[in-house]
Amino acid sequence: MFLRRLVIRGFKSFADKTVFDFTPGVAVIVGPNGSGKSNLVDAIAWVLGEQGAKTLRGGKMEDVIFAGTPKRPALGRAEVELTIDNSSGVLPIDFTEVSVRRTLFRTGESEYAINDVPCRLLDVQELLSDSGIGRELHTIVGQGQLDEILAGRPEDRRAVIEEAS
Amino acid sequence: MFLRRLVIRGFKSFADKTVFDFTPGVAVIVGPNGSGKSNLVDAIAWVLGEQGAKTLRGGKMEDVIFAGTPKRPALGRAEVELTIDNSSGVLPIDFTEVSVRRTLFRTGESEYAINDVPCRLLDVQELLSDSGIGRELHTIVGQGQLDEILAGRPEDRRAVIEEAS
Amino acid sequence: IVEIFGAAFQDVAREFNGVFARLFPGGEGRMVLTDPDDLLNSGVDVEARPAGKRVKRVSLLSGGERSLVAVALLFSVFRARPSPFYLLDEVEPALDDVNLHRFLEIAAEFRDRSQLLIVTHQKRTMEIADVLYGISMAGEGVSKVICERLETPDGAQSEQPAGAD
Amino acid sequence: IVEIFGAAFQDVAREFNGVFARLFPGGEGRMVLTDPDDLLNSGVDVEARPAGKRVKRVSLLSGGERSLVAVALLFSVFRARPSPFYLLDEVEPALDDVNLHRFLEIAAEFRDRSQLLIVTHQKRTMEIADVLYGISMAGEGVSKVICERLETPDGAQSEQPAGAD
Ligand SMILES: Nc1ncnc2c1ncn2[C@@H]1O[C@H](COP(=O)(O)OP(=O)(O)OP(=O)(O)O)[C@@H](O)[C@H]1O
Ligand SMILES: Nc1ncnc2c1ncn2[C@@H]1O[C@H](COP(=O)(O)OP(=O)(O)OP(=O)(O)O)[C@@H](O)[C@H]1O
Ligand SMILES: [Mg+2]
Ligand SMILES: [Mg+2]
Repeated sequence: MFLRRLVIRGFKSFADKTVFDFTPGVAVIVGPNGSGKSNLVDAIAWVLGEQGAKTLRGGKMEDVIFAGTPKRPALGRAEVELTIDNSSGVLPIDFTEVSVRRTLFRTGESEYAINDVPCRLLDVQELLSDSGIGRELHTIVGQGQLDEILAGRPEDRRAVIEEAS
Repeated sequence: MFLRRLVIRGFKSFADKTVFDFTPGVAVIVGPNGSGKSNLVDAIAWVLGEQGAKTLRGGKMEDVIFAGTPKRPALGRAEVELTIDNSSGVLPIDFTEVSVRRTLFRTGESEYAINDVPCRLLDVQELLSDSGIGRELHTIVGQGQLDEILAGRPEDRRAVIEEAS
Repeated sequence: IVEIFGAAFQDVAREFNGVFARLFPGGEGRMVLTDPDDLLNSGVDVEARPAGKRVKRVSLLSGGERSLVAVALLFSVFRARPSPFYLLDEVEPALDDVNLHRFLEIAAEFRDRSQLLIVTHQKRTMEIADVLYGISMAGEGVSKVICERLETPDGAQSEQPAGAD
Repeated sequence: IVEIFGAAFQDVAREFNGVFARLFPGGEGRMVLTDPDDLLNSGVDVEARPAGKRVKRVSLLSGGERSLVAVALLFSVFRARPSPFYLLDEVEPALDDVNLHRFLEIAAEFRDRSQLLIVTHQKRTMEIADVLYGISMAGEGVSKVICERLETPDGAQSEQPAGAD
């Protein structure tokens, strides 16, 4: 199981539809300060169900929608779709590829879909819960967050091990 | 006014008497992880009156005394002396050079001296207060502390400007 | 539930011994339960003593040493309870050249087990990549991506300008 | 007291305009009072908009952009109300090459006004040094220092092994 493809449109600084094709192994992401690297990390955490606006460095969830620049108007929605290779059958679903999509409209409405079929956040969380993916498990370590695992309390470190098992 | 000389003995990892001769201009301090660079920064903040053990990354103030290594026994005291060039007469004292010394014994006793004359912490603080030196003023920015000036509240940023004026 | 945590803790602690020994050659590190008699509620702590030092308390370690201990803990969890992918956003800026090399050696080993995505500014980290993604903002506040598949051991090289369709 | 703060704020804010314009060419940044009508209690805030972007909120900036804004604020205070010396412990690891260069250009200007001590792992930062202090731990947990006076513009080069007497 691995990440195959990520499509971002209207999420933070990714105003245009942007496609990442991933392969197994080590992928290194580089670029100038403020170019959008951590926004990419946020997009992956978001599509996997991240609910905290503050964890996504915003004030309210709407801050993830492209806010516009002097040359371009703001957009009305943010959409991220992550396709996961499931040929090893780890995800409890009968497909060799599973796509999870999350959309947020400026009106506040939010939509989820698995393989193009609309669903609830709960369905996405259930689908992923046994697969060991997500920020709680420290499989996503955001910028400046590495030290939290040491600075936290012993119960927090226990929680990391519990979630991973 | 500038720092002329720093003598450290028994403070954190500086077990042996160590002398730094400083000159005006830009001094860059380099070295491997864990070699003692931030301990040097702590030594300067400490001799200038830093009272918070936690700011010095310890549990109690005694943690600043050389704790020993597998090859060397712990020491009984930590001592730091900072000599400041005062030829411009900024410090309210009639000397062209002013030395501030701070000593801490494992018994918990602590001694201060200005130009070799024993004094109280209050005397050191009064001597330095109008000169614009110290951590409160952000003239000493410890490792990992840069972001605090942005992350703090607006009142904290005001305090920085107030102290500097 | 208690058995699951107990078994997971044993596995992670065993991995930690191995990973720590590679990141801190000659040092001693281990994971401990804060309350071994109460597996249901016990927290998890970490002891870390770099080579040639006596201090075990994590708060007295240097900035770079702390990053390395945190990485050792994460990598141990990753090895004991593997996840399909990991996403690390600038976790190594505090490391000196020697420690960066040790970190990269272990990070690259994940290549065979999982998918690893690393955001970085360090040139040495780029060298372990199978694929490099360059993100830029071409002046108008919108992120674009360029993907470059690096020379893989079998020599296949390809460059596709991923991104907006 | 109120006049002193008021005047200091004006001076720092004016400096900030200049420093920000050099660190963020084409961007807009300014310092504002949270309550301009109440000079006695008002806090201080910072607005920062990098070139080509619309977002002004500091929390939405990237890691490197935040470091740069914090540095701009500190340097403005230093220029408006100079202190005899400054001590910065690894403040620039999050900066990319272009921003590191801009930071160093302004940092080096302090050479003529104050004494600047910088702890770093960045090779480019070492290049602005008048004097380089290397700290090492030669294996036995005790810090030692070597001082090297770099080639100054008039060519004087000297190497003295400072340290234990
Ligand atoms: N909703 C949004 N709409 C448009 N732009 C946004 C939005 N949210 C954040 N940004 C922009 O994205 C930029 C930050 O991007 P990001 O944090 O990904 O940078 P980065 O590549 O990680 O940089 P660094 O190397 O400094 O960490 C900011 O400049 C911010 O203005
Ligand atoms: N009281 C003490 N006695 C002996 N050693 C100490 C004492 N306090 C701290 N140390 C040691 O000093 C080391 C930390 O040094 P310091 O924080 O100065 O490193 P550094 O050079 O800043 O490294 P980095 O580049 O990682 O930030 C630790 O390894 C710690 O064991
Ligand atoms: Mg970032
Ligand atoms: Mg340090």
